[in-house]
Amino acid sequence: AVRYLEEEDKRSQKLLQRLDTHIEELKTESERTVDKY
Amino acid sequence: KGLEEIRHQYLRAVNKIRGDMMHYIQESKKRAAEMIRAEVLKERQQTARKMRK
Amino acid sequence: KGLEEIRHQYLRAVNKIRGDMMHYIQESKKRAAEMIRAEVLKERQQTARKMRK
Repeated sequence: AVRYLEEEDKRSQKLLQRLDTHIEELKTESERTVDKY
Repeated sequence: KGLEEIRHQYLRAVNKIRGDMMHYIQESKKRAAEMIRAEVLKERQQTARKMRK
Repeated sequence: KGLEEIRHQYLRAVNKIRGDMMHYIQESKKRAAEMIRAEVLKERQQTARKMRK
């Protein structure tokens, strides 16, 4: 069970990184759009 | 100016979603840990009953 | 046009987040079920050994 929870912690960290990547992409893309117009 | 405003609103919204997801994941981990403990305890109690019998 | 573009970018980001969350949750459930199964099996094997003894 302890192993399971440790693994879940690792997985949730990776998920968080992925979510942050998506947010950064939105930030960059939208900034480009604002500059464009 | 309108574009900037909308951009900031969307970024705020997406950050809120991130926060909500993180909260959900924390709760989910807690629930999973509790469920695992409950299942293992149940199995051990059944074992004890069988042994007594 | 700029508003539309930003809106689409936002919706794309939200969809990606949703996809990642769904995948994470499904994987979590699978792993939890597998772990419980393994724990219960281990407990039963230990019981069987004790009973035989």
